[in-house]
This record gives sequence, structure tokens and C-alpha cells, in this order.
Amino acid sequence: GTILPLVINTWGFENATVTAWYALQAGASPLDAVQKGCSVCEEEQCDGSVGYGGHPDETGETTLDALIMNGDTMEVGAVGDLRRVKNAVGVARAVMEHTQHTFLVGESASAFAQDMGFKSESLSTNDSMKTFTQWLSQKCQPNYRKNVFPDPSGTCGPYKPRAGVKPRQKRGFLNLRSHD
Amino acid sequence: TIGMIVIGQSGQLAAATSTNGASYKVPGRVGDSPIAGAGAYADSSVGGAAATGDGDLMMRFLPSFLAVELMRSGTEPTAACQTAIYRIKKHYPEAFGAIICANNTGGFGAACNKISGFTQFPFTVFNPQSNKAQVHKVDCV
Repeated sequence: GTILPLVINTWGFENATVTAWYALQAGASPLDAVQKGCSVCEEEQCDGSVGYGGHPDETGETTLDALIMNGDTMEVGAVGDLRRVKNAVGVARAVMEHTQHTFLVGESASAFAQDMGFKSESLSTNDSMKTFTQWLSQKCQPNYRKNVFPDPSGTCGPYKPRAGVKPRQKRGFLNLRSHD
Repeated sequence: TIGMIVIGQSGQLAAATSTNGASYKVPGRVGDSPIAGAGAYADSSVGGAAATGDGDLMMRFLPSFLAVELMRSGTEPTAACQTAIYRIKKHYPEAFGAIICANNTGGFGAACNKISGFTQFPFTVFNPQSNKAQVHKVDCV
């Protein structure tokens, strides 16, 4: 039998689930509900893997990726490498609603977000800067570079390509809290 | 990362993801989350799926699209999720990845790839049966 409505999400992010559910109960569309649910995780920085202040890149900056998809119309809005805007899923929704495109990235996505009225602010926090500083002090380990010099397994960049590319190399580390 | 699927009373479906990606990534790196068919996929005539894990690997297999297409051909959500994971596992046995699947009648399931330190995957469900947000755990395959 049919058991609807349904809200389901990855990981144990219950506040996001509850928010989406009650949005539906209040008459919101599934599209609005799913956006609200994900926005809660962005505000709450769910397990450090969502929203501002988590998982800095090699330069210490936090960047965000998000997507929203309407299963009725197959419309999609997405942003990648979004900088200085906290509400990434909101910007993804704006891509869907205010462009004929699907996916905007990087600085241009941030400029688009600003044009659409989203606030521009740093995504760094004391925690993310501490994480970054520790990484620098550990000779930039772990490190996603390969086939470069200096050796990325023990030296920070800048890096240049190394002549000769080794065949497929096993990924050398795993951080179960660092997920997409 | 959060990946979420919402299905309304009459089967209208939406999916979304949001993440800050991998720690210490090379600047400019984007994971699977914002890629339709990879991080999530939704088709109200069938169902939806959302994946999580190592986005650099997950995005190579479009697991969410695959799971939805399997459900389109009648596969149950859990089996669809498992097949999507097996497709990745075949090439990357050590891949960190999980996926949730839901069909448009409210059936749902999940799967994950069993690796050291990751043997169960939690996901959260709210439907009329649970009447509250309930965290489920699935054993990884």
C-alpha cells in the first residue's frame, strides 16, 4: 500500500527531517519542504559536513555544493564551489527559478547569489581555521594531490606536475566525517 | 552532507543535497552532491535517490540515477540501492559510500559499502507510520 507523505534523508539529521515534514503538513510543496529541510542542516552545520565553518580546502576556505530537483518537472538548480554564501540550497533553488541553466560554480555562482539577494559573508569559523592550521602544521596531511612535486605525502605546496604519471594509485586515507 | 527526498501525499517528489565537501580539497573541487543523478535524482513517476560518501568516486557511477532507473523497472528500493553500491564496489572496493532510495508509493531503503570503520549507515525517515523522525540503520554490503 501507499504510505505517504514521506521524508527521508541521509544520516541521522533529525531536525532536517522534522522541518521538512512539518513544512509539508503546513501545506508546503515537496520542493519547498526539501529546501527547508536542507537549509536547517546548513544553519545547524550538521555533523560539520553541511554549511559554513566546515571542511576547509587547501587554502582554508569553506566552499559549498548543493542541488535541488523537482521530480514533477525535472527542473534542477545546482551550485558548486560556492563561496561566501551560507544558504547553498537556497542559491540552487534560485538557479532553478531565475535562470534557464542547471549548474553554476565558483565565484560566478557567488556573484549570481549576491545579485539574487543572498548575503555575502565569510564561511570560516574559529573551528575551521583551527582545522586548517593543524593541517598546515601536519605538513598538509592528508593530501589529495598526486603525481606532483614536491612529494605531496610529506610536503605542502605549491606543486608542479611530475614527469611521468604513475598508474592508478589507491586512495591513501579515509575520513568518515568528510563526506559529500 | 545531507541528501533528502520528500514525497507529497499525491506522489509529487523532490530531492536536494547540501554539503561543504571534502576536507583539504584542492580549491575548485566539486563533489557529487550538486550533480543530478550522482548526489540525488528525482522522478515523480518512479521515485528518488540520494547518495553520500566520497564524492570523487561516487560521481563516476551516477548511483542516484541508476537506483531510480532500477526502481522504474520494478526493483524494490533496498535492492536498487544495493545494486548502485555494488556497481561502485566492483571498481572501488574501499569506496566510502551510501545511498537512500524511495519509490513514489512510500517504500524506502538504503545501502552502503562495508569498509573498515563503516559497517552501518544511519538514515532518517518520517512518514505516517512512524509519526516522528526515526533513525534507521542499514548494514553495509
